[in-house]
Amino acid sequence: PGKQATLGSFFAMP
Amino acid sequence: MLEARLAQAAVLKKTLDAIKELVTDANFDCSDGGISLQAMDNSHVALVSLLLRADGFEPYRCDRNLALGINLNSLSKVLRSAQNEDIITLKAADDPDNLSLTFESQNQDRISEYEMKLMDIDQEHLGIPETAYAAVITMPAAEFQRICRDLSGISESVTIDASKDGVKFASAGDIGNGSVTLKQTHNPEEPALSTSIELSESVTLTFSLKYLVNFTKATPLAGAVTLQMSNDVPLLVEYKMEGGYLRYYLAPKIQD
Repeated sequence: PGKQATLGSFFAMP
Repeated sequence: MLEARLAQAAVLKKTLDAIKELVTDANFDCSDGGISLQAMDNSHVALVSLLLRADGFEPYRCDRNLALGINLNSLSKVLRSAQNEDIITLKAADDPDNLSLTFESQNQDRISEYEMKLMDIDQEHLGIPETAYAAVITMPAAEFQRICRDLSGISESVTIDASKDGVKFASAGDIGNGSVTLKQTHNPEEPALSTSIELSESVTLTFSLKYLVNFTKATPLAGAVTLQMSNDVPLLVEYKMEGGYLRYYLAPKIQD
């Protein structure tokens, strides 16, 4: 169920 | 230079066991505040954030900031040579090629000395925003481990639903479905065995159990675990230990 998100879509990348 | 003496090797051994399957190589960032690490897994779905505060060491000395690039599998192999009760001293020069590790038995009748090669790691630090989470759930770490393990037999995913009625972990798979609901409990004799649910609004999120099961390798570090959740943001799973914490962040599964 659902697609796995990555952290880059929530946290600021350097 | 860095010199950090830790009274119990077990803390470092258990910490390594809790992160080495998620992260292969990482910088241990040493400053006068202590030793920290932030690293994502290869798929960029999970992140580990470790802090071992300076006051957890005796003595602790770090003259200037150092990034010690370490292969966690190698460090784990070296730490296997330390007994749980050994005193560990970590030492590194200012521009180090090696990390020196000394393990002393409690009665100091055995001293083991190892040197481990360091590596250059070009590491991306993510900016994690300060978040006031809508749901903060504290429960026995062993209970969380059992729930994740049990539900991983049913499905690859778990939906965690925190509401005023409790927190429900539910999975559905090919063989059927299952759920575990925890109500708030209070055990004044043993606070670590209590479950507390602080809620400002209901939260429902779905996560991959593979990662959660991996996070529960930190169970030997702490009696309790805290899950912090808000809708549509990553889950924060925190194990607090004496002198620091081990935090994991996990991106949710989102509807297509």
